[in-house]
Amino acid sequence: RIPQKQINDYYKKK
Amino acid sequence: MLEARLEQAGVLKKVVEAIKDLVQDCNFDCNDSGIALQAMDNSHVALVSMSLSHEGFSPYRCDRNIALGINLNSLTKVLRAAQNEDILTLKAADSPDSLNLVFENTERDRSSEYDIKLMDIDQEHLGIPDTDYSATVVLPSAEFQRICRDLSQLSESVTIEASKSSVKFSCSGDIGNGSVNLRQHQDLEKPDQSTSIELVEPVSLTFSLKYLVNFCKASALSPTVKLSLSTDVPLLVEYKMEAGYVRFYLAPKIGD
Repeated sequence: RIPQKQINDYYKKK
Repeated sequence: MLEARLEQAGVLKKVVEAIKDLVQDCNFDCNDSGIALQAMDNSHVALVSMSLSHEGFSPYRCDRNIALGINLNSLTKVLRAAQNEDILTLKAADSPDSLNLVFENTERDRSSEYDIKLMDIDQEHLGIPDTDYSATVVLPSAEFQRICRDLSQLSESVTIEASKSSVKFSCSGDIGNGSVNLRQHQDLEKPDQSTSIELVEPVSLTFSLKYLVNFCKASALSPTVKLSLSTDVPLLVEYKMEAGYVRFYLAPKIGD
């Protein structure tokens, strides 16, 4: 299984 | 208040159909420039961003910012009552408890009216910066859908490799492996059937097929889809509409 990153790791809260 | 008349109810039907399996409850943010939506899926791996410009409506009126908190399952149930060709009018008050939808057939001898209860949704908005992607691929949306569906039979994930003249989708699973290679080509008679690649540098990234198959439910919105890739940045999958877009962002898998 390849680990999955999350969207929050790239884009920050406005 | 909001009052927005859409010539073709089919546009909203297709938008909701495209995103309802990814997100359940979301705010439709209305202001004078149009109606927009941003939401992440429950696992925070994918994000959908939708925009319908005021230019797509006639007339369009929205004096204040209004957030319509909608359960997409409920909206789907109501939109099932609309024909694709029906004229759809959305109405809401400034601090609305409900959204009013009226569907009229083109002959104007039938009109149906529905109200959907709204909900308070506390949603975080993410800032998505303008990105210069290493590779941008435009291909027929039906082709992309077929590739994702076929490869998802073999594996959970797909590696997308973009080079100067081709884009390769490959996967490997328990029963074996598979790949589809698309060469850049221009179809002059049917431009929507072309595959084009804009490349700054070659890129190879791995993504979950489950999400990509889900994104492909937006294929009815546009004959073509644009994939934008850069190393260690979420994949952008964009379906353009006449006056707007549906964009999906998918975080890559790592350690490949």
